[in-house]
Formats: sequence, structure tokens, C-alpha cells
Amino acid sequence: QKDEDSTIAILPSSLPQIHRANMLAAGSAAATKISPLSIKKSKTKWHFGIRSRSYPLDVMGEIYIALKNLGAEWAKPSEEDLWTIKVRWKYDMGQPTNEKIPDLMKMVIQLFQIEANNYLVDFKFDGWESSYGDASPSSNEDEMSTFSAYPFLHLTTKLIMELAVNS
Amino acid sequence: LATSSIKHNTLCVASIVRYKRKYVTQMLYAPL
Amino acid sequence: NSETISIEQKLAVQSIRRFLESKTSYDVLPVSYRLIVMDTSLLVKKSLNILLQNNIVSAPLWDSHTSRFAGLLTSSDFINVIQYYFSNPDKFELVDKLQLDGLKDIERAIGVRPLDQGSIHPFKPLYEACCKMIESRSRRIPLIDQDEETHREIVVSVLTQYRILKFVALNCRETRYLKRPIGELNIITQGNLLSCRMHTPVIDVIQLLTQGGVSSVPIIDEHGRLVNVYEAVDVLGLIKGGIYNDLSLSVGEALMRRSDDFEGVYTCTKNDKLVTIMDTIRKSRVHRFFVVDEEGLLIGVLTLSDILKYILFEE
Repeated sequence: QKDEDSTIAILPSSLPQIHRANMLAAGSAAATKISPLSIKKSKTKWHFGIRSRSYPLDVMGEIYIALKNLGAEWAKPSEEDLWTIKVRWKYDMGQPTNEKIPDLMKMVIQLFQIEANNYLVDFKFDGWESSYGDASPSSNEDEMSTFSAYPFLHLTTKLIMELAVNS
Repeated sequence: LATSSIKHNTLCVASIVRYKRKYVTQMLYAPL
Repeated sequence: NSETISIEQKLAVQSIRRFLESKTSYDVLPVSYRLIVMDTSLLVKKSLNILLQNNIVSAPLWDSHTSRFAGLLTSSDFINVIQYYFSNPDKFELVDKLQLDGLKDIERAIGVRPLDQGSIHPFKPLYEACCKMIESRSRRIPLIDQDEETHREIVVSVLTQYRILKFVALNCRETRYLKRPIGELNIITQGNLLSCRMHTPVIDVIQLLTQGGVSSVPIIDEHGRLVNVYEAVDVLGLIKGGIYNDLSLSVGEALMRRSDDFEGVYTCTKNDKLVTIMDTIRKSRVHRFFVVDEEGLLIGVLTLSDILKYILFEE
């Protein structure tokens, strides 16, 4: 139900173009130097994982070196699948917590070929383990509905930086 | 994991996470 | 007729309140949405670019050393940086290299009490989230859950007063019965309103924002007519342009930093009703209404907090 007698309005003198005209008309010195903020809302260009054109085994070598430099450990790769690394990363928070919380983050890093000499390194979160052995309740996928992505995101930024710096 | 090109020494990584019945694209900006 | 309108308004407000009690903050969240978080080791000036690039004015902070969330980055933080720099012009180097985890030191250096953001679990009633925001005088509240394996905090989202009122405007048909003039509801902030003139130095206006604990300062002409408004979020453009070191600028000159897609300042009169106010919130990104009379003279302001408080506690 339109309310005809609404007096809600937009103040004309507050519109940027009109404000600017008024300021210039008022002869403000600085006004000629100040331009409107034109942050180009540059659409962030997203990639899956990170791309590489290097030779596949070189890529894997770089990743192992980076993982080693960052103190991560990994399962020995099986002969038939050299392109997947099962990583485990001690994620100690520095502050001792008496409660036993899983402190080993698991991650799967996998190399995919997109086309001739164009590869993609994919990172996947793979749950938590405890360094003191007791099997953490491996709640299955669809139960796992509240997990924090930030430790995983943080470790991938460290790994990507290590790879970027090394390369 | 989704990554953005590194610009001004800043990296942005993201992953889409299910929270109950909704989907959150969690994005983290970190300095190189 | 006015008796009927009063009764209908009272019943509508009570019904909207029950709606807020029956829904959770989780219900307000879209099915799919983005949450931008910043690592506290980022430079403040980098974080400003990220906010502007993503067209947002606030973001949760994450401390990768403790693996915990470190509160929200808001325009108040940038206002603190400007005030710190204004009192310590020789500290340009420090300000330029300031990281987000250094903002607490800036608060202490200028003697500002940190804004208590509070937080709430996503599955608590929406009514509770609203009360917490009114209590903490902040216009947004982080929704925090716990990672079920590691018990670490998860920031699920950040709810704002605007998003809640828009949710009400979109989902409560009762808003159509809110037909009493707002001048009768005693919800307009009026009388000794903080204001300034177009030639007031922008640093003085920024001081008014902090001292008054407000997020906008109306600009009036020599007759008291409303001409424009300086908002806390305008500080981001001031810093982006690096012109904060020229704080002798007038507020009129500083406003020329506003990007051209700024929608303008919303005004209304005492005769307007919440039915049209809520409809405007439904359609536009409006954060306050300045109340003027027929001549355009500034009478008061109606903020989203004022509207929310009325719905939560009045009638």
C-alpha cells in the first residue's frame, strides 16, 4: 500500500556531483585537487589451487622442499601414485590447553594435468588427528558441519608463500 | 582451495565451506 | 481513526517482536554468502584497500599466531589511526608500517576504550542478537560457533542492524500497520544534535564522531538547513587518498573524496511513518534518516538503532 504522503527524500546537495559543483562554485582551493575515490571494484580473479608450467617432478620436488622447510610431515607416496601427497602438520597454538584438542591437521596435495605442460596443484583439507594418539572421533562427512576453515587456509598461505619465495 | 593472484604482496585464499544448510565462501587475506 | 491506527501499530510491533524471538541469526544468512577475514599481520593500509576493493566497511580479524579471531576491523579503527597521527605528526613512518595487530596500541595511545563487540551463537534467537547490539552500542555483531573437533572459534558471519531491519522489512507483513507519525513515537534523537558547517576542519568533525560516539555528523548552513552529512565510513576514503596528513582540509573538501556511486543522504519529516521508513530500508542501503522540517531545517536524526530499540522494547 503506497503511502502517498511520504516525505522521505534524498538530500540533493548531498549527491557527490552536486556537492562538488557547490564546492567549486564556493571557490574552494583544495576542491580542484581532490578527486572522488574511484576504487575499481576489481573482480578478484580466482584460480583453483595454484598453476604451474614446470616439469611435473620439479613441481613435486618444490612442494616437498616447501613442506620440509615448514616442518610438515607426509606419508611415503605409493609407487602407483606419485602425484598425491598426504600431509600432516603439527598445529601447535603456543598456549597450552589442558583439554586435549586434535593438533595435527591433515591435508592432501595433488598435482593435476590440465593440458600439455599446464599443471594445477590442488590443496584439500583432510581433517584432524591428535599427536597423542587417541583416535579423534572421525565424524563422517555429512555430520562434519561446523569446522573452521581458517587453520587450513592459514597453512596453505604459508605453503604458497614458501613456494613463491623459493621459486 | 581457491587462490587469487598475489597483488601488492597480499595473497587471498578461499574455500567454500558448508555451515549447517548454508554455504560460506571463507576468504582469508594474508601478507606475503 | 488514530485510535485504530495506534492499536494496529501496537499489535504489529508485538507481532514483529515475536517474529524476532522465533527466528535465529542463522535464518538471516543467505543460502550462499562470502565472509572476508583478514590476518592480523596485514598492514593497516593494505586492509583499507581490501575493504574498499570488496566494497565493505568492516571485516573480522584472525590472529594466525593464536589461531583465534581477534575482533572486527571497523571504521572506528581508521578514525583512531587518524587521531593518533594528528597528535603525533612525526610518527608518519610508524603509521605507514602499522599492522592490524598494532591497532590495540593505537587505542591505548589515544586513550580510547575499545568498542566491546560482543558476539552470539548463530542459533540463538535473533531477538537476543538485537539486544546485544543495542547493549554494546555497536551496529554489528559477529556470529560465533565452535569447530566440533578442535573447539576453535568459527566466525560464521557478522550481522548488522541494517541486515536485521531489512530481514524484518522483507519478511514481516505487519510493517504495513506501522502508520503512526514518527514524531509521536518519541524515537527521534533531537535537541542539541552534534553538527558542523561546511568549512569546519575535517579533523574537528572526526573528533566529534569519537567524542559523540556517533557514526555521522550533519553539516548545516548558516540558517540551520541540512546540507550534507559526514559519515564515519568517509574516513576510509580520506586515508585511501593519503590526504589525512593534510588535515587542515575542510569537511566540505574531504567529502569530495566520496565515490560517485554514493546514494545520498536520506531525509524525512516527523509526519513520516515507519511503514514507509521500513519500505525504504527494504529497497535501499540507508543507515539513518535525518529529520527536517518543511524549510529543510535540521530537527533530529532517526538511526537504525532508534528503530530497532522501538521494535524491541516499546509498545
